[in-house]
Amino acid sequence: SAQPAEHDEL
Amino acid sequence: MNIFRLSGDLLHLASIFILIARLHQTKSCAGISLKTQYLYLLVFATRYLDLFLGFVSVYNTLMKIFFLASSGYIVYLMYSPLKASYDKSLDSFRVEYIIAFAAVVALAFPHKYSVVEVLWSFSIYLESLAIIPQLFQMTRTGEADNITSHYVFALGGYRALYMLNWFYRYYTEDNYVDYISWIAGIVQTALYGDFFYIYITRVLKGKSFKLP
Repeated sequence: SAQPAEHDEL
Repeated sequence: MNIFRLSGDLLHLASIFILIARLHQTKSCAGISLKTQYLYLLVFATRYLDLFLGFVSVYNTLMKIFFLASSGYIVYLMYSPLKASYDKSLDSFRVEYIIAFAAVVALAFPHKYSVVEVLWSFSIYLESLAIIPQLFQMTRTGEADNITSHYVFALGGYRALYMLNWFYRYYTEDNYVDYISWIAGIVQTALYGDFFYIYITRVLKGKSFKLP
């Protein structure tokens, strides 16, 4: 599964 | 970006406009928890430090600046011009416990051990619990004026929409999962359970928000 590389949400 | 996240963000934006309108119209902050507002300022200050570290989009940057500025403005209003209407004795939840709990969980389960990542996790966990002083105050007094209940509803609805967004992202972005956001988002939405029930069964039917 893909892990969040960067926080693109608010 | 997808429709669920955009709707969630817009509802979050709406909640802040509703609160600011409420403070301006009534020239009073009665019924609003300063502790919850202070926690949101802390949430945005610790999460949006990344404004200085990277760029996601113009939308993302503008929203972050808005959330930081508006939460600062609300805390300022309640501390200074509206201070006389603030009843400290009703806003009595011990907020230290929330901050300490979020700090411990953030230190125990961040994505990575770096200052920015631990602060990000802290802000996510803190946000999930930040409504507690507001709900506690409403439980204590047993009522809320309508515009305050619309504010709390919009604030709770925003994270519920984010959960649909995470479902959507899981299926459309190669099983994308951010487990910290998921866990905190579920807790955050669950905290509103009783509130949502009373809001739907009373306020939407034209009655005032009152606990049975």
